[in-house]
Amino acid sequence: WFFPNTTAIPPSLRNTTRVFWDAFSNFTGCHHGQNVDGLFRIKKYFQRFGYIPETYSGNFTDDFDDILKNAVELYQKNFRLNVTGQLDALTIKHIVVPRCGNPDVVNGTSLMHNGRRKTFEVNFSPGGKVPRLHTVKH
Amino acid sequence: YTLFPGEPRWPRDRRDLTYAFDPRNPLTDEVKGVFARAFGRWSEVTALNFTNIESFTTSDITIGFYTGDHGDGEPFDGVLGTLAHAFSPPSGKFHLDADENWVVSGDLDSFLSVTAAVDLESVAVHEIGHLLGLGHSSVEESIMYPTITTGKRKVDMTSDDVEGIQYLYGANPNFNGTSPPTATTRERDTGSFGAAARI
Repeated sequence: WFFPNTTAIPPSLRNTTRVFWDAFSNFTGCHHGQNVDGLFRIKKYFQRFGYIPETYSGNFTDDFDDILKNAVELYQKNFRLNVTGQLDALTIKHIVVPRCGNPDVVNGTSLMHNGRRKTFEVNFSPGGKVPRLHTVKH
Repeated sequence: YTLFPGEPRWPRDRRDLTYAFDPRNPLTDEVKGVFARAFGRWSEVTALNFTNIESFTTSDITIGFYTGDHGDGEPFDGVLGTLAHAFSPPSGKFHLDADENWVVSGDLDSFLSVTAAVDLESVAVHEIGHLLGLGHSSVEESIMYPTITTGKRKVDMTSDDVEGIQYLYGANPNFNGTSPPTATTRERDTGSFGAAARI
């Protein structure tokens, strides 16, 4: 769909509902320890953008566990939000904004922090169950 | 600014890069011109040149609009959500979600009232940054910030973007000054650069 300008967009298309991510608004306020129906989908979101490693694929539950908490915290750091580890309103608001499909975290390394070429590495324990967040400033 | 792990970049002997559009996408000259302007913004500040060619199979950079699962393991998700993605050098693959409502003129009039429209040039400039080796930046004003609010146009390089690309490829000898270009959108769109860059 290409439009020369916004006035050329048919009214029916102007306020199209976001298909998937708007539903994430239902998770506003979720925090560690909760079990919320459908929460596994937000884990998939974080995995898509590198916040949860691919090794966790297929094992997502609806538990707000350590995996999700660490992913939320890293996301909040990347986007300079208050690091609460919870899916607070501002974090959800950021999540549903349209974005580039490229990951923010590549091979466990988040490069998205303030400052020139700082990298923050996210290491996960060998057992693959309990992630450990470890930051290294280069 | 940030770089991909390993700091991949186009090799020294490839500073004149070609780009081509997927022939399955019937794009108008106006749409192609948007990409030309987007490439031009990067070549304005660094020692890279970009030329549109017809051969999709031999081009350094390939651009295509696709829907849903298009074969690279990163399916698009319909309107909004993910808008586009691009691969790090020297892959050159640049994919955009064909389901989006792409605005190609750069016209901002009444744009803010439209919640489901995305400025094509803004996304193109961002993705070209990936094609050249830049990762996502946490500087919200920068081109390489991962998100873009609908109804917004963001095509101006910030010092963060300029420093990043010049770290990888050096500065354009004709780029005088260390600060990013400050021309307004209207100046650019009606100036000699915008017109000359159109295919």
